[in-house]
Amino acid sequence: GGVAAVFRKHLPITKHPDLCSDDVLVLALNDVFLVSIYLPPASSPAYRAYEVSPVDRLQELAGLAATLDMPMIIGGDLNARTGNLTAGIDPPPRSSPDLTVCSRGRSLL
Amino acid sequence: LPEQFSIIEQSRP
Repeated sequence: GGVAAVFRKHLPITKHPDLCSDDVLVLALNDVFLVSIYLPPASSPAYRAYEVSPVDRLQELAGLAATLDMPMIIGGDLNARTGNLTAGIDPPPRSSPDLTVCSRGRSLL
Repeated sequence: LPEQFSIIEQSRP
């Protein structure tokens, strides 16, 4: 198990091992955080095996990025269904054929 | 992986 990122060699991407944990890979490209993450479904027994919950780590990273005023791009499988809801002020509209919103989706937004 | 790409992993036991 785990997560990975594939990128063009010429990009100045660095890994932040201190911010990484199981299923959370934290990279930086200049002043942007790039996060590759897997969040098992909320009810999954997988959470018992984590030393650091990837949900908690994502929350910490969002706080850190806000404190440092660094944008953060998150990619991965978050098991978060958000339907057509959007987050933030004046976000671009979203049109998804999946209209279901789950609790993880709501908390992610 | 094509030569112009790199991969960074965070593996889990």
